[in-house]
Amino acid sequence: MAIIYAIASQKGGVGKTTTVLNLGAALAELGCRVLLVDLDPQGGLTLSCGQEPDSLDTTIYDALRRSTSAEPYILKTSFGAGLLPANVDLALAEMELVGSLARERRLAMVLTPVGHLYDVILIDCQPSLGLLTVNALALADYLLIPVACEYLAQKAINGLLKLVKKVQVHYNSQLSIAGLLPTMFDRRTNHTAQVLKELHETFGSQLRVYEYIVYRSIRFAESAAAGEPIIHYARNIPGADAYRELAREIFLNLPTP
Amino acid sequence: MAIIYAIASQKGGVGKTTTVLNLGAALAELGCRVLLVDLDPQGGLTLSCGQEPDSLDTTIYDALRRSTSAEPYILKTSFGAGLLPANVDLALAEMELVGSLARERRLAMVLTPVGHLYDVILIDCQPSLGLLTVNALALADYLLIPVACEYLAQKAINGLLKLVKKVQVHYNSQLSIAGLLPTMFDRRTNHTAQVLKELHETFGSQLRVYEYIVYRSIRFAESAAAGEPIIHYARNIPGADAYRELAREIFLNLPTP
Ligand SMILES: Nc1ncnc2c1ncn2[C@@H]1O[C@H](COP(=O)(O)OP(=O)(O)OP(=O)(O)O)[C@@H](O)[C@H]1O
Ligand SMILES: Nc1ncnc2c1ncn2[C@@H]1O[C@H](COP(=O)(O)OP(=O)(O)OP(=O)(O)O)[C@@H](O)[C@H]1O
Ligand SMILES: [Mg+2]
Ligand SMILES: [Mg+2]
Repeated sequence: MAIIYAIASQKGGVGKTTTVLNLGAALAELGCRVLLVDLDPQGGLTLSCGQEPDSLDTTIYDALRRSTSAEPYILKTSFGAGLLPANVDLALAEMELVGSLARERRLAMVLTPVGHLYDVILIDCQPSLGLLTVNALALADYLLIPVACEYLAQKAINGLLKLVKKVQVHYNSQLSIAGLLPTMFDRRTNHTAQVLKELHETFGSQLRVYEYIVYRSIRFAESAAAGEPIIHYARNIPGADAYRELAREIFLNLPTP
Repeated sequence: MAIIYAIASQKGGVGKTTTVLNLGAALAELGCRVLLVDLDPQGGLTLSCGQEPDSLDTTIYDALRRSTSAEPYILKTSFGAGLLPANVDLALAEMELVGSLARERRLAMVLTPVGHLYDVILIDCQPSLGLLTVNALALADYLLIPVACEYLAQKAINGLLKLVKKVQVHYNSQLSIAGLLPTMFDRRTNHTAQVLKELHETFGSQLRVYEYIVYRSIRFAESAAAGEPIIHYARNIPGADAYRELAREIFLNLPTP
């Protein structure tokens, strides 16, 4: 059964999509069977994999609507991972699910049937603590929280931790927090160093603050435009190392089949 | 009656909150009576004004719940603008409103009664096209779209334009698009220049792409941490000029009382 990570933060633009894409590609490079799940109606992950969301006939929305297995909707990426794509139709799911039964479990109905096909599943959440994100947390084994090393992103962590506690009580007692992944760190600025230091001081005793740091680089935005992961687009930049190292750690800790 | 701007984009981290804060402060500096409305449960605008969202007894959520005037809930900022603050309680509003009557009009019920007290009202939207953002669009005279000069932000524009058309048909035929405000532009990178060029090519014939460009600077994140607008925190950086110039244009075009 695959290990499932939810990559979430209600703060926008902190590197959720970038983390799912690049961690996924680095895991695939190590020989892992990986599924990337786009749970954001923006379809940022789908775009970053070189797909055009608006041209897709079916997406994750169709699986969620029918509460059926994701399998028929999964695409192959250029780097060997599977992709369960999304487009704007997914925005309807949130409104439609709100009044339905077992509304927090829909994603589980879609992903559990394909769990045996993968070693790792990474879920890219939208910048909100709404029903779709709750679905991801209700199902995941781990939550990984990208934190841009800037003030507003740092302040968003407490709100997410409160939601996690609620999810652990009501839906998923197995959910644990893998850690805070520092992103957009810039050696040239004091502010990002200050925020990183505060992350350790404020959260270091209760949560892991990954020692892998994703440095700021315009290559990330370029690689998204190229529809390629950073580990292929700009293999040698420091930011790519963090994703490779994180992938190696996850890979080495996978349960042996 | 105040002119109302909604500042929206479903793409996260493009500078929505930063734009409301700094455009608001620049308008207040010109002598405008300005109200800043935080319509994001993250409370980023509230934080950036130096307030602690979790310590507030009442917020915009209380006005929305009761469909009453915003007036009792408005705080004074250090730079002379009014602030209708938000905190995580606002996330409840979205779930509660979905099933209610006139759910797209709740924000209008809250802000119309204070319209005569201000010249300009700026609404900071959350990174989503859900009900709260629809409330802002249903009420606003103008929509201003901050666009980070990066690929994924550029791709988010069409989705927002589709929603605008629906809102114009069903809720607010007066809504017009003020323009695309380029943010996080970085002279040192080709990618941001390329995206800006494409913004003009793709959207320039139908929309205004503001000539005021907000350059990338870490001072913006620092100023949010200081709870101060950039025009006070780092008066002379290029990024501050764009907000001053945009404010001057809005100010000069206000209807004379
Ligand atoms: N380490 C980095 N350095 C510089 N830019 C980055 C980095 N990581 C991501 N980016 C860029 O920053 C922007 C935001 O990243 P991304 O879209 O992955 O964040 P997100 O949290 O998924 O956003 P959203 O909240 O909209 O879903 C994108 O343009 C992306 O290409
Ligand atoms: N021109 C700029 N240059 C550099 N950093 C900026 C600039 N404008 C904003 N920022 C910083 O980038 C981050 C994102 O900006 P901001 O929070 O205003 O975006 P947003 O669109 O409101 O995000 P969200 O989608 O989460 O509401 C913040 O840390 C902010 O301080
Ligand atoms: Mg994303
Ligand atoms: Mg914001």
